[in-house]
Amino acid sequence: MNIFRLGGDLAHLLAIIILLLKIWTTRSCAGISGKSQILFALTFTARYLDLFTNFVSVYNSVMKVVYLAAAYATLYLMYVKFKATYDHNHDTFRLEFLILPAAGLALIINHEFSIIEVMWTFSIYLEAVAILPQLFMVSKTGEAESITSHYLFALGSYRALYIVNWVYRYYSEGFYDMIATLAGVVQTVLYCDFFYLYITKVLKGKKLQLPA
Amino acid sequence: CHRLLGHDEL
Repeated sequence: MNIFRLGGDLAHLLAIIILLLKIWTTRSCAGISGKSQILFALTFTARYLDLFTNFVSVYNSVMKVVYLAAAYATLYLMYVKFKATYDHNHDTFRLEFLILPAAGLALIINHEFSIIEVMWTFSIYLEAVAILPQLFMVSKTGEAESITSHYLFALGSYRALYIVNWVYRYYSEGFYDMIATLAGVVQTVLYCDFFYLYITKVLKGKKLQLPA
Repeated sequence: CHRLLGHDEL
């Protein structure tokens, strides 16, 4: 463990907590893409199949459980409890366009052709594009509540910090994982225009407005 | 790359 990876995990945890708090306190999931949340739940489910078979540390196991619980709690809040506030009309990204290519690629490019490893690889590829429905929704509505933009900033920062972690691990212990690293770069690049808007607008107290 | 048995990252 290093501070970059710990920082990334905490940024990820912060993002998940911000989202749950936003939905719970405003009792609304307006502006949030349920489809992205489905992809995140799918990502954690496919990635943490080794929760009971591969014990790394208490921290690792606890965080996996927290991520899984939070992902499904968010789905429950969005599709059951506050279903009436879910914005179907703007959350129209076709999930099969993301799930099928990720699954296909995971079968072709992986570290080992075993169930657990292919599922891990699938989760890595899926996570890289899981935010697309959310970014698509923000571009369709043309704006995002500031709490939603804080959520996106924390979520984008998490994988950016993981990239720093991979560079650090390469130089400090010779560890590298090209699949996770390249997917992480793609994932972070997808946030770039959002990061620009967040830093130039939201941090100056303006609302996140996308150029129409 | 040397592969850890399983993955140690979240």
